Amino acid sequence: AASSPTKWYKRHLSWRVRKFPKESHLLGHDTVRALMYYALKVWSDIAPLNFHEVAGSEADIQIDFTKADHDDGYPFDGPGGTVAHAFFPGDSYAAGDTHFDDDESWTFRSPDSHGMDLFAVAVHEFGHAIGLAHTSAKKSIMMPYYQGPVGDPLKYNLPYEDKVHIWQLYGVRDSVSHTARPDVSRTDDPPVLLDLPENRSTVPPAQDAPDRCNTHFDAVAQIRGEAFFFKGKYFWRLTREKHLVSLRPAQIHRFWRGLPLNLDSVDAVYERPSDHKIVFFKGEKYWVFKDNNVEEGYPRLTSDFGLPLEGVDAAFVWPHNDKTYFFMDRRYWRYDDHLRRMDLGYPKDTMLWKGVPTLLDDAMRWSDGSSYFFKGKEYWRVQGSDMEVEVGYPRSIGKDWLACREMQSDSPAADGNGTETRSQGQHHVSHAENGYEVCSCTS
Amino acid sequence: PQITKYKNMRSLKDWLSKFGYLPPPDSVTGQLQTKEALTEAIKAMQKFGGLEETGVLDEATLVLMKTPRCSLPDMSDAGMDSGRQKR
Repeated sequence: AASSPTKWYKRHLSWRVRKFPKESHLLGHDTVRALMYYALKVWSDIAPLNFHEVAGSEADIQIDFTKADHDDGYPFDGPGGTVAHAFFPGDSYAAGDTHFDDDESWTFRSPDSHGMDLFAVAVHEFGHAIGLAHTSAKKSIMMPYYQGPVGDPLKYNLPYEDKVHIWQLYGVRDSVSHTARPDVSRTDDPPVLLDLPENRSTVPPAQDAPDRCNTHFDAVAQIRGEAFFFKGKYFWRLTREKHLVSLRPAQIHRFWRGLPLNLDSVDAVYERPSDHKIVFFKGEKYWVFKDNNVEEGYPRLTSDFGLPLEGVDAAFVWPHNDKTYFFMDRRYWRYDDHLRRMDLGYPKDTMLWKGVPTLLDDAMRWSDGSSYFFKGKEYWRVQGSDMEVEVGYPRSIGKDWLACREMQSDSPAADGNGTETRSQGQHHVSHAENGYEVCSCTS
Repeated sequence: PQITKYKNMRSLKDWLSKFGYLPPPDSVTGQLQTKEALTEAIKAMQKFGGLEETGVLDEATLVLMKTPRCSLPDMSDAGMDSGRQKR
């Protein structure tokens, strides 16, 4: 096999899908992202690598669905033939980039004859993106020829040959046994429904679910490029395109696994720029999450950050300098997440942020390069590296972020009889049955 | 139709070069590889693909070559290394 040229010397690698398949009716954006997530997880489950999805233009592994000649010297050739490729690690900015031929009929959970199983191909290509070359071993996922679907992404187990090759590059992830060979008597399990990392709760919202159009929020955060609005035990989620995923809020504890069940709200949330873990604050305590699972050893005290034990009102990462800002009452602090220490000279008076109110609910960065500050039902925008609120603010949170119209309410009275009130005023009969509701999100 | 495609010798050589079984075309001699070199390249490709190494372009070999696959080469160090810059 071709010798593997190099490997990544950092262990935290960012990824994003830059260009989605054009034929999006076959595989939606969320499904593509979920399949990429699981294909990368196959490798990070056994090797000490961590992958995190990011928004914006910077990512170690840029994923494109493209076709024909796409200006990298390796043109695709229409259906069949070459179906994908990836760039090995190295110094080039193209290192790790992974391209799929958009002329292929990409599928998931379809019979072999119906197209190209995206998960199987993605696992192979990400193998290249982290430094593996082709092998002639028949059972290896790094064999160059497409061999059909590999089954359920949640249950996929790399062939032993591939595990050995990745361990030779990066070592063994803690808690993984490198001596355990696969059970050869095991037969392949049939594919099962994909349990996506996103909220797919089938539990109907409780009566205490808040009204998103008529409330203030405990915390707001940009996580993996998406916006999360937290209120009480619930949160709403917006896609990177700022589309509300569901009018119904999801329950915090059903998604963010590991928070104490008696936690009735959070104060502030932010995604750490150093390793993309997510930090939740409540009073004097904080929790760190890897994806949506809490890390061991938490909660800990906010004094770890050099913050007072009274906690924080707001936390966000300023895109301008990649520093983390904490706001409490009329003071703010600047923290360096890469060095894990508070910058000298803080706290300072929030008056330095002209036009930003005191006693914030929370703040967040957004993909447009601006910072957003939330208080009550209103928000303020600060552009780029400015420290002054833009003209025209405050504006309505509900109207601009949460698909509310003027004077709209989605109170239980409007939502409790099996109908869903949409912002356009359309009424849709619910498919609720036996107290459960099956939802399909296609955006 | 799949088989006839690789009866075109240039297509065969292109394929073998693309995936690293033949050296890249020389600027002076073009693709004037010897018959022996071609046979050895086919054998290497057959071996990598798990087929019997006959050096003959039989049906199983042609089917293998038509199988959808990754663009990266199998046998050369002229792979898609990171030193190659995107245009």
